[in-house]
Amino acid sequence: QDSQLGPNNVSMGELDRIAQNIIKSHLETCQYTTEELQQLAWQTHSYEEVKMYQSKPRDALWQQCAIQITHAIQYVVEFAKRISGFMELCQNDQILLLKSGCLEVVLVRMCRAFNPLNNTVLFEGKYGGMQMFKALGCDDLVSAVFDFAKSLCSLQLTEEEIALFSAAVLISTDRPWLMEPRKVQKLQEKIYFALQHIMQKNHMDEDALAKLISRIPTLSALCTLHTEELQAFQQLHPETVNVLFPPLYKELFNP
Amino acid sequence: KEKHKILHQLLQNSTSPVDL
Repeated sequence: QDSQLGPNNVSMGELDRIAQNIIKSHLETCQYTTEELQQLAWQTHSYEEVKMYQSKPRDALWQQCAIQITHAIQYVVEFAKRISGFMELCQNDQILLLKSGCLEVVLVRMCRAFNPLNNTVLFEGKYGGMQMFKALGCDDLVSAVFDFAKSLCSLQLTEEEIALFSAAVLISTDRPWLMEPRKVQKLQEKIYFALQHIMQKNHMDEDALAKLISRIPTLSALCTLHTEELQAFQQLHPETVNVLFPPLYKELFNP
Repeated sequence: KEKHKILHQLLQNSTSPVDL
């Protein structure tokens, strides 16, 4: 395989090594295994539990969500660290890529914990629908996140593809202020070739990769919307954000 | 570095899946 050349003269052996490393990193750093998610898939929050979430004060539910997001982000940081080549980037670029991409990866990973058959997502141990997040007061964001998860699920990605797509989203030259964009670009290109290779193997649909890549602008729009909603919330509840939100969440998202 | 103290720390820490 090492003598067989793939795109851009990268050997097929190297593409395979990159793919295997990223898939392993993904599987080691997912909060739930595929089997665990399958077992939980039909365990939904009861009517009373949903009512309880709905009747929470707005700031309490925001805090709960911030805690869950922060927890998920810690796993994404660990995923990034295990990707060969990531820790070889300069520290500035490691931080920049994570700061700008971690929430996007959390949203990609969320499709694993989304049941498209009843439009529910895993939250605090059980599945629940959009109405569970009503008290957040940002229906547009919640509904956009659910729409995104449903649309990503419709592509029926394998764990391998989710892993490589997550890495491609994270290691992106589109982020401003990179100090070594060439180095990031080289890594990104290899990840894309590996993703392309796997998708061609797994999908009959020739446009599957194009369809997947076309979801990236939505991811970025969701993160912008999240920042805007956070700013609006912070204006109304500055104390909640300053005192009760996880420090990592504030470090990543505070204006 | 100061601005991203926690992220910086997380990047420096050596962790295993068990720690997660």
